[in-house]
Amino acid sequence: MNIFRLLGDLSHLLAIIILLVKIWKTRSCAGISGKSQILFAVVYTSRYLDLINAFISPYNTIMKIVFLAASYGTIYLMYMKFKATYDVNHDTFRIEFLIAPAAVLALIVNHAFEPLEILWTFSIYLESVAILPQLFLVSKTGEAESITSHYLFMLGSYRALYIFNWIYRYYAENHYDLIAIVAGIVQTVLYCDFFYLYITKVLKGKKLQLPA
Amino acid sequence: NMKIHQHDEL
Repeated sequence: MNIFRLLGDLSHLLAIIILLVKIWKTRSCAGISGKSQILFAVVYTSRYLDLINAFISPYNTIMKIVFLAASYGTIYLMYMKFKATYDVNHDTFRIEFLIAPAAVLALIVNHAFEPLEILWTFSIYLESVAILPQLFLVSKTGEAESITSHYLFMLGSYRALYIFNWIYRYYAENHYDLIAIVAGIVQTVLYCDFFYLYITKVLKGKKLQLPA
Repeated sequence: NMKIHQHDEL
């Protein structure tokens, strides 16, 4: 464990908490893409199946359970409890066009052709594009509540910090995983446009307006 | 390149 990965995991945890607080407090999931939340649940489910057969550390196990519970909890809030506030007309990204390519690529480019390894690889590829429906929704509605932009900033920061973790691990532990690194860079690049708007607008107290 | 046996990252 290193400071970059710890900060990344905490940033990820904070993002999930911000989202749950936003939905619970405002009793609304307006501006949130349910499609992205479904993709995140698929990502964590396919990645954390090793909970049953691999114990890394208490921290690792607890965080996996928290991420799984929070992602399913968010889907419950969005598609059941506060279903009436779900923006079904704007949340129209075709996630099958993200799931299928990630699955095919995981079968072709992976470290080992074993079920758990293929599922882990699939989850890595899918996570790198899982935010697209959310960014698509924000661009379609043209704006986002500030708390939603804080959620997105934390979520984008998590994998950006992981890049520093991978650099650190390469030099300090001579360990690297190209699949995770390439997918993590793609994932972070997808946030760049948002990061720019967040830093130039939201941090100055303005509303996040995307050129529709 | 170290063989990836166990993924210890979240």
